Parts: sequence; structure tokens; C-alpha cells
Amino acid sequence: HPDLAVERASPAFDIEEMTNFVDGGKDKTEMKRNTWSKVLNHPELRNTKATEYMSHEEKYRYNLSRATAMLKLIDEEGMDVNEISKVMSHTVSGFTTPDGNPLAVHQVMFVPTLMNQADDEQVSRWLGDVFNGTIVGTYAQTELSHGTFVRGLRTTATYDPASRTFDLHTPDVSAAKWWPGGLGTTANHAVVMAQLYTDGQPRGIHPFMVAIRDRETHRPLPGITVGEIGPKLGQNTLNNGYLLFDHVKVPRENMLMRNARVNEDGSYTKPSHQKASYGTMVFTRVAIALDTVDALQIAATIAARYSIVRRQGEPRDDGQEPQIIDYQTQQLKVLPHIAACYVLRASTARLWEHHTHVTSEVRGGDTALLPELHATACCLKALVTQDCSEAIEALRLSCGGHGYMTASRLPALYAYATAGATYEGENTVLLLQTARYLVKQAGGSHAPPAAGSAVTYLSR
Amino acid sequence: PADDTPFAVGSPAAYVAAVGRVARGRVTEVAAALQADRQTMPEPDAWNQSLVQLVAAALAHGRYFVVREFAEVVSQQSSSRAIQQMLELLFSVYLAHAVSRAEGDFITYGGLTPSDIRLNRRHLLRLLAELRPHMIPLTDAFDLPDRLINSTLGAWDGDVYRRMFEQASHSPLNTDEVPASFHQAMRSKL
Repeated sequence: HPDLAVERASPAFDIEEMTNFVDGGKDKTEMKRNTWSKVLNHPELRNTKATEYMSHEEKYRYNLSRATAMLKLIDEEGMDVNEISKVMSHTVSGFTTPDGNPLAVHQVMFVPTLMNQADDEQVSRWLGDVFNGTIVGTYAQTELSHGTFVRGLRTTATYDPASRTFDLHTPDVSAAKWWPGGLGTTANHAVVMAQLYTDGQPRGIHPFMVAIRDRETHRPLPGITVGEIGPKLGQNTLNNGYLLFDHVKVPRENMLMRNARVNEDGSYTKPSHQKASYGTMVFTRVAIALDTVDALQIAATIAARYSIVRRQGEPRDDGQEPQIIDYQTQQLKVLPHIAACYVLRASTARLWEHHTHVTSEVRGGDTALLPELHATACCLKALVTQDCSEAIEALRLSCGGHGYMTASRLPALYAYATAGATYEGENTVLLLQTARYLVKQAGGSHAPPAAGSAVTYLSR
Repeated sequence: PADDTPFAVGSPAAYVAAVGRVARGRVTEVAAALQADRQTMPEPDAWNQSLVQLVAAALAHGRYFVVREFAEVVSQQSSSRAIQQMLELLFSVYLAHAVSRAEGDFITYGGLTPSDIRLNRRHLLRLLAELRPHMIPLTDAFDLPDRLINSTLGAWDGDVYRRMFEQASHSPLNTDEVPASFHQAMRSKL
């Protein structure tokens, strides 16, 4: 388009250099392009279909087949498991699985949970089957009437020393697991968060590896009720599901025991730190923040290009209508959100680096930095998803009626970002968790923050 | 104040300091309110009395974390002067917009006066005009191929209207010029 050509004629900076900044370095840009090239040219992925007119089930099948092809690609390329969530960021996942990835929770929660919360013996027992695709998992925490208040979950796991098994039970329908992606019809295993009881004593929420479907027939196992919860605002093939247990027996060895243990006789060893089992949630919240900025970048690019191409108003001296971006109101709708893309991405990337550092410290037994990381991750996930959701809506409005069309992709991007404000910790609840930490810091009832801490400003 | 840097429109450091003062003010104020309420009511009730302010405090802290980290990123990175200038401009837009969205907080806790607020509003609009010529290069730098953007409005070549017609052609209702439902009995003939 000639108007875009004018905009690109003489940039004030080197665009490739700026791309390197956004990606976090030249090597990261190269790695990203290499990955994208493999995805975009993969024989099972390169040809896409429009899914807007498909039925719910057709969309699921289509997205599942593409998610499976993506998994095969990851396997073929031997990608590092820690890189998978970056590879599956919204940019790529919106291409491979436009309506939601039924294997997303398997990749970004189930696998990291096993890596972080299973002990070494358990990792070696399960990981082979996870990577060869025999085990497809999900992470079942939220219940139908219990959400982000994790201590309020009511699914129970009662240990019986005689049989060396846990009795996993859903006391009533309000405690049905509800929401986990992939749980509906995709997964055959789940990490289930349940209230542990040993010696008649409640021990709090702990994770259990539970088979929910037969590996060969995919039929639900005895005592298990499982299915899909139905359509949502967006991401409709994420395959969110429900799950109930009727006194299901789970072997003792299936409690994930890196942080806490139940011995054969039922004796219980507490985790080294109260928040030690929060690792997966922290990881996921940082990933959500990065991923949502990714969606904002796409929306900002769409709105920026449209704002140049679109002309509307009384023709000027040259006979042309003005470009809408030259209206001050349009500039206010679009430009601050482009700035936000840069600021939020770089800041969230710093939090990712911090997370990597703290995780290695925790593995070495030092949990001092964990409370602040947890508080910061809660806060950033909430702030970034809220900001991005509002920004994408503003960008959609900046495109007038055409932004309301599904074909603009802006409705799907909004649905994606606003979903992030709800799942993996509803934002208000997360902000209150951060506030609890901040109030303790302000009141001096916490250990003083370490040098470089994000809360040193409170202790002055 | 957490940071005594005087506020000055146009100084990113002054904006960052003001964001820090808002965070500190929000947190310490709600902490004090909680402490007072705990003397007269049970903990859950005291907590509930402050929920709205607690959420605002956490968001203010988050905003401070974001701007503090980005300020460090900008100061530490070793790109060309042109990139440095562009990042500073983007940061200035982000900060001025952040202030414009929470003017009450910046007056109450951030050390800004009503006059500063008025100046900031004008400053933001000037910055937008300054950023405008760089909009397309800045979004091109996100380096998004058309197939990943997947939008009729956002493709690289800007051929918006042709793409919209092409997408509309996929509607099943366009398969036949006369949809099958037309051949049912008309209401007037029922």
C-alpha cells in the first residue's frame, strides 16, 4: 500500500536492531525465526483452514491434529522442555491452533509440574511416557465452587497405610474439578491438587499424579467421571473439562514428593517452605504475562497498519481524505499501547530471568527469595493481563466496525487476553496475595528485603 | 517520600520517582488502616474493610516494578543511539499515559500538583505527535509474519479491503445467490 511504503521509506532507527532488543538479543531473534520457519513450513501445519464456520467438534479435531503435529515437531527438533512454553507463545499458537490448543496445559503446566514437584525417581518413572506421548496430562486444581483460594479446595486424598494407597474423593458436585485445559477429552492423566489427610490429620493441598483414562482404550477409569465443560468467550478448543472421583485408589508413589513426603507407615514430612509447591503457578503466571504481551503486539501491529491505510474525512488540498492516525483521538487510542508493548515485554522478561534465578536457588535449598517472587509474579500477571486486555479493546475500537469483524482477529485477541485475567488466579485474588506480602513488608513483620529487591522502597 | 526527586514534566526519572511514591503511599496508607482496624475488629473484618485499597496498592506496586525494571533495561542496554532515543521516547509516552490514567493517585501520593497534571496532559499529546512518524517501523520491529498475524486489517502490504472481500466470500451463506430458506413458503402464503 503506498501509504505504508511512505511510512517505511526512511525509519529513524535500524528496525532489525530494534527487533533484537524486543527479542532479548540477536541470538534470540535468530532462534525465534528458525522456530517460526519450521512451524510455518511444516508439512502438517503450513496449510491452514478457516475455522469460523466449523462445528465445535470439527474445530476441536482440527486444532487437536495441529497441536499433535506441533508436538511431533518439538520432538523431531529435540527442543528443550524449558523452551516449549516460549515456542508455544501466542504468536505461534495462534497460527497452529487458532481456536485454542488442547495440549497447552499438558505442555505449560503438566510437564513443568512433573519436572519441579516430582522427585527424581518419579521423574524417571513418568517422563519417558510423557515425551513419547503415552501419557497426555493436565493440571487439575480449580473446583466448580472453589477457585483461586487454594486452601479452600475440597477434593480429599486420604492415606491408608494398610493398602499404601490414597483414597481420592470428590465429596459433592461443588468440589468437581472444573476448568483444566485438555481435561475434557484429551488427557489420560492429571496432576490433581487435593487436601491430604494422614493419621486423620489434614496436611493441606498436595499434588497427585492420577491416571484418569485407560492408555489403550481412552475410556474413563473406574470411579472417574470426566467430560468437557462447553463453549466460552474464546479459546473454545482448549478442551476445558470437569473431573470427579468416587473413592479412587491412588498408589502412595503417585503423590509428587519433591517437597513433601508421605512414608509407607503414613508419617508425613512437611515441605521445606510453605510456598515450595507454588513453583508451577509462578512459572505459569510469568509465562501468561509474556504471552499476553505477545497478543498485544499483534493487536498493535494490526491497528497501526490499519490506521495508516484507512482514510476518512473531508478531502484535504491534495484531494485525499486524511489518514485516521493523524487525528489526535486515534493517536491516543493506538500509540500508548505500542509503547506499552515495549515496556511490558522488557519488564516481564526481567521477571522471567528473576524466576529462573530463584528456581535454581530453591532447588539448592534456599527459599529466601521465593515469597517476593511469588508476590511479584501474582502482581505482574494481574497487571499485564488487565493492561493488555484493556489495550486490545482500545485497539479494536480504533479500527471501527472492521475491528468488530472476526476476520480482523481483534475479537480473538481480546478473548485471549481477557481470559488471562481470569484463569490461573483471578486477578483480584492475585492482587490481594501481593498486597498481603506488601503490608507485611511495610509493617516490618517480614525479613528485610535483600539488596535489589523490588520492595526496598517500602523499608526506607 | 520513597524518592525525593522533584517532579518535572519531561523527566523520566522524575516520573519513575512519582510512580514509586504512589506505590509507597498506597501501601503504607492501607497498612496503617489495617493496623488501626485490627484494634477494633476481627482480622477477617479488618481485611475486608480494606480490600479495595489493598488491590489498588498491589497494582501501584506492580506499576512501579514495571517502570523501575524498564528504566534499568534502557540504562543498561548497549544499542545504538537511535535505538536508545526511541526507547526513551516510548518510555516517556508510557509514563505520561500512566499518569494520565491515575491522576488522582499522583496528586494524592505522587507529589504532583494540579498544575503538573495539566502540564502532563499536554505533554502526553505532544509526545504522541512525536511518536506518530515512528509507528509503523516500531510495529514492524515486532517482526510478525503475515501468517502469524492472520488479520485482514494487519497484513504487511496493507491490502485491507481486498482481504475483507475474500474473507466474506467464505461465508456459507454466499455459496448460492438465493439461499435455500427463500424457497420455503412465504409468510403471505401461509
